[in-house]
Amino acid sequence: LRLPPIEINPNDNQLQYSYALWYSRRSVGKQSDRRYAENLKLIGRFGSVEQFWGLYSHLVRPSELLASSDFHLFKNGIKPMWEDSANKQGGKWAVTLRKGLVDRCWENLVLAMLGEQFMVGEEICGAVVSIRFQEDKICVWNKTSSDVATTARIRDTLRRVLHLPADVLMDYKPHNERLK
Amino acid sequence: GTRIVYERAFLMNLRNSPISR
Repeated sequence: LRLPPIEINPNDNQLQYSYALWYSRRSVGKQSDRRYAENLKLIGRFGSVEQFWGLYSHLVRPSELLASSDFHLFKNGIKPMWEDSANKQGGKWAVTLRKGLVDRCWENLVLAMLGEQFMVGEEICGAVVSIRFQEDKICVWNKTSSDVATTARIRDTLRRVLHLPADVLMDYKPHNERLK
Repeated sequence: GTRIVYERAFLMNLRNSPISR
């Protein structure tokens, strides 16, 4: 997938990174990797705060999506797949949310990521919001699952920016556990 | 180099500004 560079108006507030927003809807049954890739649809890309709002304000809220849908917001050039070279050695924090919390949590997470609030250098790859029947899920993907200090820092920032209640479940999984 | 860091409040303030494109 080769796309032209994102042009940014010089008057815009540029972000540290450019991002691409993807949508996917899982098909019924067990999904092959190829099928997963085919279901990913690129919605748009942005490199400034203004471009982000331009895109975001046209989107439905995650809670309005059909069940089994995901939004994936990843740094430009990183595909939201375990197999991408930026993700291969990585992992993700997953936060399970009861219904009713996902819109606010997703927006807080996105703003923290775009604003570089995680303070973990290049480590953040992207974030995913998953709408399911019973509950929703928010994930943050990072590059190096073996980097314990960084994954702990991401967890702490997540807790802080999402204002999570103490009883919310958070778990970390390296992607290679799944690739095996 | 310096990282471009934005607080939530700053980003929210730009939400309603006219889109630059």
